[in-house]
Amino acid sequence: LPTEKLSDYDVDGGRDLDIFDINEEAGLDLAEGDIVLDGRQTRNS
Amino acid sequence: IIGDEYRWPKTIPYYMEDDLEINAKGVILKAFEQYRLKTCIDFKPWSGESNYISIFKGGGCFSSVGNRHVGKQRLSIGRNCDRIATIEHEFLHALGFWHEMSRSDRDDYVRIMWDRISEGKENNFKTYDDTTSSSLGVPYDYGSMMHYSKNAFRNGTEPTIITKIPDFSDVIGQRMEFSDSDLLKLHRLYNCTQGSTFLDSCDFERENICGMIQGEGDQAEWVRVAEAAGGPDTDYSNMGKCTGSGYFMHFSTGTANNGDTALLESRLLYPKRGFQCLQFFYYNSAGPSDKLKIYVREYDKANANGTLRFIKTIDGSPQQLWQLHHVSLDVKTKFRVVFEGSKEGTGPSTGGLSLDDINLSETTCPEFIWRVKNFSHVMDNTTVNTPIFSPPFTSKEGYRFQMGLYPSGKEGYPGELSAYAHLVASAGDSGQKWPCPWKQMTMMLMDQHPHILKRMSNQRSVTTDPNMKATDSQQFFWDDPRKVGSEVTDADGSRYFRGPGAGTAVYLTHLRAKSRDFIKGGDAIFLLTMEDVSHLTVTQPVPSTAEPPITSGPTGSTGSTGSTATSENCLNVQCLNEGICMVDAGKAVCRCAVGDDWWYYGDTCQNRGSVMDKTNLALATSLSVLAVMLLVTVVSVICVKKKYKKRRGDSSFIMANVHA
Repeated sequence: LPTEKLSDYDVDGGRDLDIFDINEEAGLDLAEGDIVLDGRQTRNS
Repeated sequence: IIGDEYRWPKTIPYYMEDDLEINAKGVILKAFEQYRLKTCIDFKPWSGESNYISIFKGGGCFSSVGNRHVGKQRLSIGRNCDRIATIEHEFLHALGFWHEMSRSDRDDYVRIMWDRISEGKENNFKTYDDTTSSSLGVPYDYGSMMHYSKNAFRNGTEPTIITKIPDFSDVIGQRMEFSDSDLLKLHRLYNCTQGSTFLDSCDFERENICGMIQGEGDQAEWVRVAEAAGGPDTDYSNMGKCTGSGYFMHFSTGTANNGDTALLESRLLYPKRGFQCLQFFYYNSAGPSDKLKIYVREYDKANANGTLRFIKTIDGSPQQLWQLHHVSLDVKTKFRVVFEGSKEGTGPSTGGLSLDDINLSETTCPEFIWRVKNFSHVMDNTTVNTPIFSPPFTSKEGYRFQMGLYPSGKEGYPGELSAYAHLVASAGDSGQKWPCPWKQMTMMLMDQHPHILKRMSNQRSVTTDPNMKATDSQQFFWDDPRKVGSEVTDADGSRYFRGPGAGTAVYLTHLRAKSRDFIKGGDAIFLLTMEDVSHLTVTQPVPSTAEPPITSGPTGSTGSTGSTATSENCLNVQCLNEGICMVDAGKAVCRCAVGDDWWYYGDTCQNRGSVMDKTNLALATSLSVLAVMLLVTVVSVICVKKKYKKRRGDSSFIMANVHA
């Protein structure tokens, strides 16, 4: 017999995170949220 | 991005780093399959090519734009990035696409609410002018998977992007699949004519019925109709919604004689991979003994007229319903698909066999179908936190699983569909290994658009990691459901144990589920698979002719340290000549651009080298060595000469009493 009932596992941690939210939480500060720029692409902000 | 130098070859070499999650690796392969089906872009394991994409688990999901010619070009699929649409999104960047939001004509279509954007994030809403970025003649696409969602980078609760056509407010930011415009742009940028693994699609809307032919030697015919006596009343493509359209193919068994057959053959098809999936909708209103059989007609030099090979009989008793069917094929030569309807007994005087929305591609078929009838009603009338379950399905390896769906979401997620995959076992089951090792379960809500290339199905995958512990227990999460699950009784009275579920509370919003063709004829169709992915636990082989890829250090390992460290450590480092700064063993270093016969080098990539320089250097070195050797030889000769001359001079001296 089952020893105990295990809870479901939410792979998203119960949150609807878009790419940009995931990167922001990870502390990334990339161009447009998810683009790695090199020297030639870097725009003068 | 404008510039041919940013294009990749149509077959892109990739290397999956060891740090990737196994589920992510499996989903990446699924994303590659979508690229193969819908575009001419293909992917192959890196075999020493000078430029390749290294996919690793960084602190998030990110990529460069276009081919940077840096040798190893990194693309991160970090934690929570293992969704097919996210992976396709990042690869679209790598292929040379910016976000839809950065188009030069963006402001014609959306309003940016600058005061609602988080401080310091305004630069994410810049646009590129048309000298840097081209829209490739494709209209602004709210449905692009490269578009931000309405709440991107917001500082409060109000949206940062307002679409000028309000209906698109919730369309933007879809992360389901390529939109038609995404594909059109990709086709234009890479001169694609069609998908590599796509073979044929037919909804019978045109009179030419997609080049299909009536077979020879049969006694009856398939007829293109908009409705049939005895059913169906409408086709499946349009469900009778459009006047003057909505056709399907029908073989009337009501009017045929006993023993009659009718052959419907596809146009000639040329396979490349040797395996195919035939998918079609089938309506059976014929007699109980009438049959639909699938054959292939294969052609080779010995059989110019083709040889008919039986594949399978489509099972099932007559039903007042368009049913979805999949048939796996394994054809390696030129062929046609043949549908044979046969009347094999007495039956009703009306009705027959009907076909619609046929799709053929060189892909693997989904294994299991779960159809939820009257799905809109189910969504609207199920209370929150109430699941419904698919029947248990048995995989090739003998594991049983089922999908649990919360039509009104889990608690706290109203307006969402929540979806979970569960392992299942019955009292007498034996032969499985527990905890279940590395099986990837995929739950796909099928977009039932007639054309496979235009579908934007929603799918999520979870993988059974045999070492994963439950969050609130020391038990293995994917252990035997008889041990970690609970016993349930099915509607038919059968009893089994259902293990805990893994999935997501935010599978799809109701709004999206009610869009496109996710619900057709009132029904939703879930396609489920369980695949063995244990081969993905093994390191991808490194080509023998190439240097091994640099092991992901602080930048490439798990967690958020990686790329944050990259950005922080690299703040004061400027790499010249397209070099890229990255962190290696805790230090910021420049990775310099290289080409086939040139490269940059130096701390900041300030120096340029080339094969020509190397040749010149070798020549100069050789000449210098030769000159030095000559000099040494000349000096030696002179010295020896001098010495002997001196000796000869000394010999005039006569020694006395030598023998005394």
